[in-house]
This record gives sequence, structure tokens and C-alpha cells, in this order.
Amino acid sequence: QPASRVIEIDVDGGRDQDIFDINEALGLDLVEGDILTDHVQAINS
Amino acid sequence: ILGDEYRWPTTIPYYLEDSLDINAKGVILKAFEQYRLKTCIDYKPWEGEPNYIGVFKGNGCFSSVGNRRIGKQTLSIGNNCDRIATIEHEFLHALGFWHEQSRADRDDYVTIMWDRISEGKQHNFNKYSDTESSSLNVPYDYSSMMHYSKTAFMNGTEPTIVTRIPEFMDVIGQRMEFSDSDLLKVNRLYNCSSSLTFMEHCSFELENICGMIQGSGDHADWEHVMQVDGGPMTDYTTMGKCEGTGYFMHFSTATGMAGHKAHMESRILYPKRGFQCLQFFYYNNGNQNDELNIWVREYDEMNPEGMLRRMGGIQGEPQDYWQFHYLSLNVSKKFRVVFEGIKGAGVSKGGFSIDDINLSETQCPSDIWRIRNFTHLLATSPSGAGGRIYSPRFHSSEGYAFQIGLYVNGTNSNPGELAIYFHLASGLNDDRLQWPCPWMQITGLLLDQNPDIRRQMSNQRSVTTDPTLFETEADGSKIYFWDDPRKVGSLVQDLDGTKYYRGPGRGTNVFLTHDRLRSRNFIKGDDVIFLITMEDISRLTATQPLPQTTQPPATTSSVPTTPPASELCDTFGCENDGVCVVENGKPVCRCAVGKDWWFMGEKCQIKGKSEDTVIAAVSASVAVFAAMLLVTVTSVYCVKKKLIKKMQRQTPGIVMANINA
Repeated sequence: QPASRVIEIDVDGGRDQDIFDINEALGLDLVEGDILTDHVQAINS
Repeated sequence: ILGDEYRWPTTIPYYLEDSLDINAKGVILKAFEQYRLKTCIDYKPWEGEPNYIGVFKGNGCFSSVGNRRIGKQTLSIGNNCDRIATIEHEFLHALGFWHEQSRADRDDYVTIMWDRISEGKQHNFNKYSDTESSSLNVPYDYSSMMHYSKTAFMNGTEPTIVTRIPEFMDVIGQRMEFSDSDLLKVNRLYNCSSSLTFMEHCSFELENICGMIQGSGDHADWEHVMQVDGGPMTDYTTMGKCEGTGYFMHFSTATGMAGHKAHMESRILYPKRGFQCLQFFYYNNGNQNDELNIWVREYDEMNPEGMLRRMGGIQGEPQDYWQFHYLSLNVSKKFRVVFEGIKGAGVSKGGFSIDDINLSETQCPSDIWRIRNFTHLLATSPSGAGGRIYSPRFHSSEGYAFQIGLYVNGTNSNPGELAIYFHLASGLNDDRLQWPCPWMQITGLLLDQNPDIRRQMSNQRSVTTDPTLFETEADGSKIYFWDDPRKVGSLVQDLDGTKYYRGPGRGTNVFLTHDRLRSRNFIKGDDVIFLITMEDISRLTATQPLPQTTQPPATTSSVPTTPPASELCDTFGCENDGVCVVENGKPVCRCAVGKDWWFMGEKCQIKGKSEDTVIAAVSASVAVFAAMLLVTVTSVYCVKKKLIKKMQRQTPGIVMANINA
């Protein structure tokens, strides 16, 4: 039965974002998209 | 990654930082359970071990590759990273795995389309030679959860990775679960001979029926068959699709007297955790009075023949299809599982059949939502709200009623993709419950119906009821998202006429693409099965305790640290996570030290490593040797010169000549 009021929150905002899409959108430039090579990167992140 | 120094011990210490979302913490623990079920890798809260993984909410999802032996090794689970496959992926990096398409032999299996990669992102398609990485003698795996998807780093709409076998184009990039090869590699790298929480699987395909035995003192036996005249006509494992295989166990109630029993007992099993989940498929087409009871036979010194304890049973209207059943056990002594069939009163043309048993030391789901004739639904449902179906209302053990909404053909904005939403609903206990609902994690798992639980690549998502989540109305009042559905929900009516309130939903439009839904065994016998769990995770709002005796050798700002001893230390500024203490009224840095590294200097600004000591020792040895050599050569030269001069003084006028010439 249709509800009189439906509220649905999509936690993904409708986008099927893979790990690399998420990191790229955040402007991260990690090795192969999600690999840390040193801890300076971690601190910056 | 090659090199034993990159390996972790098989039990890895972890620290979940306060920055993590509560939902993320819950999903991380679920990911750890998958590792325990399918590998010998275990995770334990950090207790002061020199190296551990600090999981925090950073900007994005990332990890280092292998054990870097730097004390705290960070792994970030940021926004939108709180999916089980993402977390498993990042932990596979930490265990020592690069991406699948960076294997040395990748060009034999995929083509990298360099001109389709975004400018400056080409370095993301590195590959590592076989002197740096090992494929562990496992073939290239298109279905690895460590493989990029075809759209990774693309600059337009064309794929950046093209598989040499075209059928795998839409396989790469799966983020559901470990593939078989992912597990093979983990288990090879860490020398696993068994997994931690898996106990038993049986599809009854072999004559030895997995070591199960027929009980004694009963009236009949369970039969090992491929079909039964009155049904089932096929087993559940293969659904009759593989000629010559497809066995199951059957207890006939078509003959015999009411009350006649047949026992089938598993081999002896040795529990480690004290709780188990037994899952199996059964077919009940006898009489509604027939029974299938599950017992455990527990052994100890007092009961060398075993003591039976009933765990549950199945009785009900006969159905002409295989049904899924699970049962929680709580056994801590060595035991057998006993399947007891009992013929009830009345006429029967069938009996009970059992197939695809799995027993693991894991928690059972709370509920099952089985959707029959699913391909028909897929073919006839529109996208959008018209194609949305709701599960029955379920009640958690705490009393909250909840429900799942499924868009079979996707939402209008994401057609062709399963969308899933989780709602609270009004229920029997609402007046005695706490509102807004605090920290209940609801998980919907679409079951990959592979007969072996270790090989299932199920797809799941979780949401957690955050009691502080609200929206502000025009009049300034707050509407809490997870408040009592009678207050914030809508009145709805079930097909049977029951009216109740359904609260707002939280979920995702991109749960699973139809391509992946049609892969593997998500749809089997035209049915899909959702395993639903609602679990109280409010304990995860508390800070994970720090070890009592050890300072965390932390490297990022988000690690909780012991407060400084004095205000003097506030401005002193020890670097590299040195801890400031006051000595004789002056601030002094105590520098972080690891197994094979340390910091030194007034403010711990200099890093030392074991290798540096070796280099220094070798250099010093070479220098001493060179100096001694120089002294020796000089001494010999001087002595020789002195002797020649002396000889010349003692024999004047003698001329040496060759007298035989």
C-alpha cells in the first residue's frame, strides 16, 4: 500500500561510488587510488 | 608484496578510534567476522603490541600495503566507506595485497586503455614485477575484490580497463565479498590450514555423507538419494542441473507407524566460541504432524556417551519447495548435531529432506525474507515506487519493529539496480521502548546461495539508527529521523488489512546491479533470500580502552594519547609522537620506539632504524681497516728505506755485477 508520506534518505546520494571515485572526489592523490605509502600522507589526509 | 617483514601475525591488533562513525564500527566488526569465517586471520583489540592497525575516519578510504612495522599503522574508513567489501578491501591491503590488475602478468589478461585515463592519473595503473610481488601461484582473478572496475580513473565514458575475455568486462570491480581466489591468496600468504569459525559444510554429494552417521535405537534411516517419488525431484545444491550429482538426505514418513523416528548425527565437532549458527535447506512434504527436531549430543567426562539437548524443531504445513532454516546453538563442549525425523499421525506421501548444511561459530541472522518467483517480479515490476515491495514487519530481540523496502527494478533515478531502504515500524512494544531508537544496526544481506558458506559472495548493507539525527521543521521544531513511527511515520495497511505506521527509510539506490543480481546464486530456484539482522551496537559508542601500561606509538593526530605531565610540556613540542615528561623541572621528550626503529634527539626529531646501526658499524670497520693498512704500509716503507741506507754505509766500493755474462 502506498504510504501517505514517504521519506527516504539515500546514503549514497544515488551514486554508485567505488573506493577510487570517493577518494578522487575528495582530491586525494594516493598510490593506485587508495594506497598510503608514508605517514605524511595520512597526516595530511 | 614480497618480503616476510610485511606480514602480520595471524592475530592482528586493532584500535577503532572515536572518529569512526558508529555504523562504520559495526561494519568493521562484521568484516572481521568474514575474515574469521573464511581465513585464519583473526583480529583482537590492541593491548599494547608494538604494531597494530589504527582504524580512523579520515578523508576517504585507504590503507598501507602490508605490515609497515611503524607502531600504529593507519587505515581510514571515511564517509561512504562503511561498506563491508570496502573495509575487507582496505584490510586486504594492510595484509599485504596490492590491486589485482597490478600483477606482473596483468597484460596477459587485461588491456589498459591509456588514452582513456584522466590526465595525471596514469600512475594508478602501475604494475609490480615478480621481484616485488607474487601472485602466489593463483591465476588472474577477474572477480577479485581487489580489482579496479572498468570505469576506474576514466576521463570520459569509455572503460579504462578492457578484459581480454569480453565476458569479464562487467565482472571486474565487484564489491560484494571475497572471491575464491582472494581467499586462496590470503590463506596461502598466511599459511592457513583452516579457518577460525567455520565448522562444517555438507551438500551430501559424496557417499561418505560428510562423516554423518545413522543413529542407533531408532526405527528408520535417513536415505542418501537424488530424488523421491513424491518430491523433491531434485536436490537444492544443483537443482538437478548436473547429471550424476545432486544428492540429499531423506526421511520418509510415507511408511511406518506414527512416532517412528530416524536419527542422523554429524561427526564430532569441537567448538571454540560457545555459540554457533546452523543453517540448512529442508523440504517438508509429508504430513503436517511430522516433525524435524534438531538436537546436540554433548560429550564430557560425566557423559561419555553424550547428553542430548534439544535446540529446536520444524513442524508445519507441507510445501513443495526447499525452505531455508537457521538455528542458533550454544555449545561449548565437543558435540554432534543430531537431525531427528519423527513420523506424525496421518497420511503422508513424502517426508523430510535436508540439503546444504552449514555450521559455523557465528551469530545467526534475526530473520529471513524469502521472495519467491523473483524473475517474474523483475520482468513485471516498473522502476520507481510502483515496483517497490516491503518485507513483513520483523521484531528485534529488543522489541523494535522494522521493515525493508526493496525497489525491484530500481528507483526512477537508478533504474536497473536493486534499491534497499530500512524503516522502523510501529509494533507490539512501542510504549516501553526508547525513542528515538538508539544505535540499532539493521543489515540486509542478499544471500548468495552457494551451498558452501565459505564461498558465498553475498551482498549486504547496513544502516544504524542514530538517535541524534533530526531535521528542523519550518516552525523550528525538531523531527528526529528514528523517532517513534507513530509520531514520524505514515499509516499503512498490509494486504491482510492490518494497519500500522512505517517510519522514514534510510538506505541506498545502488544496492546491487541487475547484472550482478543475475550472477552467482543470488536467484536460485527462482527465489531470493534476504537475511535480516537488527543488532544493538550502542556499546560501540564507548571509546575502545587503551592498554594500561603502554603509550601508544601513534603517528596521527587522531590517536588518543595520555595527557602531558605538566603545562611545561604544552609548548615544548615533542615531535613524532614522543611523550613529554618533566625531569628536574625541565620538559624532556621520551621518544617513540618500535621493534626495529626509534626516534631520538632533543625533540625526537631524528629517526633511527636498525639498518642505520648496521651501516654505521660496517663504515667504522672499513675506516679502521683502511687506517691500519696505511700505518702498516708506511712502517714497512720506512724500515726498508732504513735498512738500505745501513747496508750502503757498511759496504763501500763493492760493485755488484753479473760475472757469468
